[in-house]
Amino acid sequence: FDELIVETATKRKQWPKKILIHAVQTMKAEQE
Amino acid sequence: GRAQVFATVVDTFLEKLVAAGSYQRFANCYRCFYRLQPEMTRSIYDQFIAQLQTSIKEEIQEVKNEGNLEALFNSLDKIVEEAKNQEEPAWRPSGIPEEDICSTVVPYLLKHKLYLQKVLKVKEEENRKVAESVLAGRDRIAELQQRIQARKHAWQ
Amino acid sequence: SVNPMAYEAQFFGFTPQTCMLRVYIAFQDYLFETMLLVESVMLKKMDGFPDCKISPFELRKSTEKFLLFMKEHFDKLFSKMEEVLLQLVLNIPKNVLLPEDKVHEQYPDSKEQFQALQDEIHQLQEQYRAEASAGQALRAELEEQKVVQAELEKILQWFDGLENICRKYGTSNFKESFTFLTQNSKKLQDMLKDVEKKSK
Repeated sequence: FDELIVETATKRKQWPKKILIHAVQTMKAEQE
Repeated sequence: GRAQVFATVVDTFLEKLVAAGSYQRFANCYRCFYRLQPEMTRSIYDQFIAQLQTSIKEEIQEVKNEGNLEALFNSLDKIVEEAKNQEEPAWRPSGIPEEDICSTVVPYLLKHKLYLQKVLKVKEEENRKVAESVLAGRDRIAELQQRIQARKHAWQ
Repeated sequence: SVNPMAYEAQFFGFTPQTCMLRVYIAFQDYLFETMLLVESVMLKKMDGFPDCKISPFELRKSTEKFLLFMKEHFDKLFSKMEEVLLQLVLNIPKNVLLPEDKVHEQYPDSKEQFQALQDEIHQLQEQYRAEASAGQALRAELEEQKVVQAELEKILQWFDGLENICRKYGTSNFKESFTFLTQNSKKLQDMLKDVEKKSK
């Protein structure tokens, strides 16, 4: 349970930035 | 700050633990040995307490280093300080990641939308100009056709 | 219900309870170790007194008695410490938002906004595609107009050329000269007929 919490919390902290990178890349590619 | 509170709380814990395990209590439990060697008992007790305190202090320092607690406590103090005027409970993860991610992406979608609106405007302006030339071209062709018709009728 | 303290875990990288458990276990181990140390020192000391009547068993009982007492206090004090630390140090107050989540403060109803934005962007993309193809069609027509205009101008030049020929050979007004020509040729035909009749 503890590992699950830490894993989830870590994803909540890190993944928005990762996803954002891809989202921005997609938008930039579309703009180009 | 948190670091200070943490140190104080641990020190208090240690003090109270040592106070609980008083020499009287210790000598009382080890009565047989105490009767034989009271000085020895005292020195063993003092070493016991010193060793316990040292170990616990070292452990706390290790936990602090491992978890980088000092820095985290200070940074959390700052974050809390910045939010001191915030009365309302702050946002918390909803448990639905695909919804929570929206906020992260929205600012970039806004920029993207502005970009698309800009290029669309440029395109529309460009097309407006080309459309004007096309209309002028159509008029010109109509006029040429008329002139040709006129000449043709004249000949006919 | 367990409070997972997930938000704290997001900040610290570990759950506060785990941190406390780690400290508890370490402290407890030290307590036991030092107790064993005390006992082994006493045993060693007792070797130095041959007439000592204390058996290791008795000594062990004393150790357990003292340890039991210490453990009770240890647990009581530790749970107090844990309570204070979880409340004052290892916790994130309800009104506090972590820096990486600041964006949620700026865009509170992001789900609706996100959907609306996606629709708007989709619509803009459609409009842009329409404009782009309209632009292509317009440019294509412009090219076509160039060709058509060139053709029509050629025809007009052809007419001009025609008229220039007429002017060049004295027929300024084509219609008159055409009438004149027609009359002339008619006259010639009459004369021809005349001549033929006379010759018969």
